[in-house]
Amino acid sequence: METFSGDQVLRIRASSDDQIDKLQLLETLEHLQLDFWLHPSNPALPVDIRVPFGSLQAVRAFLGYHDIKYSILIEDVQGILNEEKQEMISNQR
Amino acid sequence: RERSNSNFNYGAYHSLESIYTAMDDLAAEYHGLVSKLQIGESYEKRPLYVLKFSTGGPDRPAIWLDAGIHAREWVTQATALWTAQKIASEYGTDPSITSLLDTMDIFLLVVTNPDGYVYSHTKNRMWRKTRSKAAGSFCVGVDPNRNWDAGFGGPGSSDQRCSDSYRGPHANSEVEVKSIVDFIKNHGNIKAFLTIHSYSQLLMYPYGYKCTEPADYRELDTVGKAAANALTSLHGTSFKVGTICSTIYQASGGSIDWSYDFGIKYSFAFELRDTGRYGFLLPADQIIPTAEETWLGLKSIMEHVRDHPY
Repeated sequence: METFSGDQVLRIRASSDDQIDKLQLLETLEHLQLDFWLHPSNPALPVDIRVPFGSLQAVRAFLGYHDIKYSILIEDVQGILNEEKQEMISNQR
Repeated sequence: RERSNSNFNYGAYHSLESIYTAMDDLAAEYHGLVSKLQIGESYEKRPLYVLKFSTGGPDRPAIWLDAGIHAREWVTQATALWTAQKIASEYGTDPSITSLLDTMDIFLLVVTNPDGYVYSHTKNRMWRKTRSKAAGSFCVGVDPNRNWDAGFGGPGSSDQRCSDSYRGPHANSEVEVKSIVDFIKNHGNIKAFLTIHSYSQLLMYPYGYKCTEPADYRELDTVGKAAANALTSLHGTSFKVGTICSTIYQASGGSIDWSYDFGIKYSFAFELRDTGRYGFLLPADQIIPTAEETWLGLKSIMEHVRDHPY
């Protein structure tokens, strides 16, 4: 069972088409293993990405370098999955 | 096996087996109204079951509903099952459902991507694709909502096998997609195609593979906005309405683009609620509120379809 300890979901607010282009570039960097929940398309819409723990530093550095604003939507994905699992066990009982 | 849905907990997430058993129970309990059809099998040979709601009669127009094409969006499969129970149990008492089923059939595919659903329960909660394998590649699966024959291979889909939006080697390469396409083509009288996803509260109509408005833009927009208002009226959940391209992003090879271009005018995709924080990891205590509000939106569209034959 794959775990997602330390993975975070970032909500990114691009402010220009140029920043959207940067995020589209990020999407092509397969070694980061990013899971785009909302893909970059235009600055009016947010971009949500699940970032594996191991890629967090690189992604935050990328966003910081390009001055792209973001907030943390989910602090620890595994934490939510653990709650969900507990809920399912209790439902089965 | 207990043949009753009265003890089934609709407010919980269930395994595939449990969902399939609940579908059997529903068909048994409402046997004059509900039947279970197999329209194909998945890549890993799991059956693809559709619930058919019909009061009888040949060659009737019908509404197609599917849920959970992206495996990890569990609230969609749960919502579909709740909806099935709602339709079955209120036929004969609710005037809207009664009149709808006296006019049309409804086909409901509760678990569109069963392999992915099982995989998301047992191996990887974040799994969204099918589980098909390709020779020479380490990466498994295709995004089944980039695999339809609608601008296939265009923007907003990936040709990289490891990508979560990998489109597949060709349109309809995924047996889960082809099974639906074949069923709808063979039926020949489907008047609405409604697909249920979850994330970010949207109600969308074509197009996604191109950023132009469909020929029926005005009507679809009006119908969509009325459905979103009905949905919002229950718990205040706000939905944004528009074309796929204008509300979310350009994405090629999607199901409602195919159904619309195939001639099914009323083609809509729902993206159900997520509270803005959990995405498709929606807490189970929100399944029933989500299903209840979604039902109002679905009903609004289905009533329009019933009253506007074409």
